[in-house]
Amino acid sequence: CTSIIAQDPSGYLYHGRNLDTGVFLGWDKKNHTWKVAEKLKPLTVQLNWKKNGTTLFRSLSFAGYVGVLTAVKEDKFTFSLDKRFALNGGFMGLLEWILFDDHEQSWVSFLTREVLEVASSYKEAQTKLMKTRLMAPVYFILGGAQPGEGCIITRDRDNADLVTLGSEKTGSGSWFLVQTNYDHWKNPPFFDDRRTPAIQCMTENGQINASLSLIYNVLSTKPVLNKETVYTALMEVRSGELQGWTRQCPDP
Amino acid sequence: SGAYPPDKHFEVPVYDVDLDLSPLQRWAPLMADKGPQLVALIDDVKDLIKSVVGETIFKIIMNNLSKVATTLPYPFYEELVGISTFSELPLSTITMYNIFYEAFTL
Repeated sequence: CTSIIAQDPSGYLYHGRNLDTGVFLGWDKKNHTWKVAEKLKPLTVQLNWKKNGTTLFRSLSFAGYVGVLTAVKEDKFTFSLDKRFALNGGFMGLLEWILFDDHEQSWVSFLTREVLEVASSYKEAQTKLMKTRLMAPVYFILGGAQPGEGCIITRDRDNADLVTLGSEKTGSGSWFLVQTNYDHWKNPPFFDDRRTPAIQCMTENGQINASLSLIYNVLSTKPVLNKETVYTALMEVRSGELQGWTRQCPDP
Repeated sequence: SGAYPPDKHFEVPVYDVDLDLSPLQRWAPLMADKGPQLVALIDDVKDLIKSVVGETIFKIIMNNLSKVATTLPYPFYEELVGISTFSELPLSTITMYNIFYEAFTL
């Protein structure tokens, strides 16, 4: 996955993401595609979550899945989740859940749903995403409605690392944040470096061009766009608009 | 790339989820449309999990998933039951699909 938050010169925030699957289920030699990515595309849907007749938030999801991976809550915050790999992560959490009855930790995707339903501000969402004990490690990418409100929360089950918009810690520029599937304090592996090209594209275009169209173009640039990409989502917090498209990545 | 604006052909469909409906009912319209495609994916996911964790652990996980579902906080258990009903897939399978992230970060 690749998530990007950008702030234009007037302080307006934009958020976009590519959702990539793993390479599991294998390679379809005939169609040059990863099988699981192709099976998820027809399941991709935009959900308008309604309460009392009004839209509470919008998400991009997969049919049959009740959690939240990508969402916007109008005038409050935007959200995306990128997978974080860990050998001792979620499987141990699942075993603990089965074996012990205390259930003190939260399922990642159910926590995010709860945050979207309940949190009424960027700060409240950030606190909840940072403090809650989780079943599995994850990256939360959160954008707000006010200038400077954007962050990447790197979570393991108990601890959190926070990088905010304006920080140079990720190697991103002062006006944008890029998160893929690797910790910002480490170099991504040579065989899956989407961070460097995404940062290069953003930097070369400059803050003056910060917009949803810029983010879409960056998310459409190989290898940020790749054969594992299922969908691209664009979100605008002020309007609460969310748009999503399934993607096809041409052969190199 | 100069890919923007995106091709309208690839826009994803939009559905409402009415949180004022009971958790058992709120996924019915979506599953009526998308249930068959979900069934097509699930079998492959099961094969994948089996290949990753092995037959024995796979059986332990699947045997426990219905129990796991009952321990999920409200309204998730009820929603999974609703999805299971409308998709005609077993509750254990729907639970596996929904907790896939946690179980397979490796």
